[in-house]
Amino acid sequence: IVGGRPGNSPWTVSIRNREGVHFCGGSLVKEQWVISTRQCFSSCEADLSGYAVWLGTLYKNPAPDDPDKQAIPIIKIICGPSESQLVMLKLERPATLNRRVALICLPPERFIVPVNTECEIAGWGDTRGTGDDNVLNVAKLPIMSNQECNISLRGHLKESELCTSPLFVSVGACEGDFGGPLACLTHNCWVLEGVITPSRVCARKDRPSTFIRVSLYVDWINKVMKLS
Amino acid sequence: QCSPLNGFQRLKATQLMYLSYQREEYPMEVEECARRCAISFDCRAFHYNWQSHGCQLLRFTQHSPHTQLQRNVHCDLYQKKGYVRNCIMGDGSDYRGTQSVTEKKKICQQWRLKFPHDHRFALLPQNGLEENYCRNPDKDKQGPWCYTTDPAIRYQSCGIKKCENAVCMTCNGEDYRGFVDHTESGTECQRWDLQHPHRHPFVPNKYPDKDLADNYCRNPDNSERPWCYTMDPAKEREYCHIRKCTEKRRQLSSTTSCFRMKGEDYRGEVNVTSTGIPCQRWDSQIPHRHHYLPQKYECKDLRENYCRNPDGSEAPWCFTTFPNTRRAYCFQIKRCADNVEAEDCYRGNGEDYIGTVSKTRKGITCQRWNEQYPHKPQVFPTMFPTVHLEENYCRNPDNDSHGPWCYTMNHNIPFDYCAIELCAGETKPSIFLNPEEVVFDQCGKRDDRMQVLAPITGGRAR
Repeated sequence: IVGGRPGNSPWTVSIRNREGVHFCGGSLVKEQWVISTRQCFSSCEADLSGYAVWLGTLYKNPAPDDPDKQAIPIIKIICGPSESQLVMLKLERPATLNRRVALICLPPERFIVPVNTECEIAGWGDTRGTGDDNVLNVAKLPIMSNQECNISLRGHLKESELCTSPLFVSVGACEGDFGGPLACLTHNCWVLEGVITPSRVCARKDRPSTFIRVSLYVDWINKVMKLS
Repeated sequence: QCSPLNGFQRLKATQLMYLSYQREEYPMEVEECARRCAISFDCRAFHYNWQSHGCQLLRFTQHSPHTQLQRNVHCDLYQKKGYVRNCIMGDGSDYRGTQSVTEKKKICQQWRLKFPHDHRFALLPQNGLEENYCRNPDKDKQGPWCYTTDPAIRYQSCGIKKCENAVCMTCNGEDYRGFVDHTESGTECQRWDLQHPHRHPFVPNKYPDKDLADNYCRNPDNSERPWCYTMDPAKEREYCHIRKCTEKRRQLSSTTSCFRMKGEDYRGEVNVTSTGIPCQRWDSQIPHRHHYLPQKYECKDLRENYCRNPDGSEAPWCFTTFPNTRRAYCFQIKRCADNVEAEDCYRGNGEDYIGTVSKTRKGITCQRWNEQYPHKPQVFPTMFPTVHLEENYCRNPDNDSHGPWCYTMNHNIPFDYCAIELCAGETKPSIFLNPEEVVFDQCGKRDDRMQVLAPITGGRAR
């Protein structure tokens, strides 16, 4: 995260490859289910044995005896509707919820986040020298309307995306944050409104950031959890 | 430092069935079981039951007559390498395979017969002289041989290849699946499924596509050549000597504008990371020193400073020109579309679709709606009598906003959307807004008192 600061985002998970190296983020939506982005995974039928999610730790490389860390193998990947670029990862066992690990709410179906709602992105990715690369960083970003965003992006925005406003300084997601959450506080609850997707640049102060709009895919998410 | 298991090839979750054979199982550790089998000329294989820790010695292998392999999740079958390998190590005096023709295609004479050629070799359990199989009872340097059934040719070598020559390697040997189990200095390899003498991360279960079988040389980490951990505690790992193939490797279809799977065949010219950092040239060691030299990885196309994936990472990547960022992914390169072509179209959400498309967008065949396998449906014909849940046709009984779907015949994928697209001119309803009525459950709460971590300066403070 560029322009963020060390923080607490108990639903943000780190996705690790077979060597235990972090490569993407994700969000814990049920004890045994994580949402991330398709771009992080080789295939919708990938054999993910050896891959795991790490939860509960604020550090990118926690000590082996870190009592807060939960490392849970991934047993299944399910790809979302093609244009969604979402994936759901089923974990081998349910995560234990505690002060460090929490679920994030799903938004109501087709819900539009009100403009200027204060949201957060979180991840263990590159900070571009703006912070500590070894800890979970969090940054605040306000929601921008799709109409206004589309003008800024010259008509390239899809209805299945949502935007946050550019700030006066560079703030945004970067390498290693992809798949992680855009979480917004609504009615005193943190809601997963967006998923961070790869973009060509990290955090430009003159352009809005775009995310996958989760509310369009809530029916699919619930169906996956019900049928799998 | 030898492990008795090194002399065996393991078949996981497998049991060898033999007609009317019932032998007792004795509780012991797997290595002790291997040791007992190794020293018994009578023993050719053993079962090890991981549930009961039982050891069952066997006098036959999968190549013996009247045997059959069966799946048994509690049991592994270990067979002496000499009986199952089709190549030889050293002079091949431990070869116990079933080849019975010579290198010039002469049929071998039965060892128990003295005709057409008389000989003085006795049939002993230790020399393995059975049937008319090629053997090397006199440690001939040419390897296993036999007397031939041709009266004019007394004996002939069988021409069984040495394991280091039997299977050649292409590129850096990532696909090498041969049977060399010694390093280039002659040190015995450590089994991948053991953690001694060296602890290591390459546990076979974690790398199902790398074939980390027994103690054979492999290249699971995209090193320059196949290698193994050694049985020498003082030497962690060493390369193996394996012949390079002389014929050209079959060129896999590469991509330039997008990447497939992990992008190992991406050959495009994107040369910045997904976050906009220019890539370092592969033939340069500045600012980052590395071992991915283009000349050592000839199949990886490490040209210029283009994003590539020479090490099986998650996507194409490169070393960056920023001294503080060693390497980064090029995730901005799109993945190639991998959906099959749509075969029909639907209107609305496809709730009225009654066509006959019966495969998913990935080309997987749909499960019949009235079947219970591989997935137990929660939607079935009697539940939705008006929706025509016929055969295995794609339908939308639950008015899924993403279109018709079906249960799939792939046991890992419970359901998926179908190879059908929205008909031309059809549009999806736009999203609506009703934030006032939102009610959330217990999720999405956190303790903000523990939000801030103090800047980390050496110690890990709260």
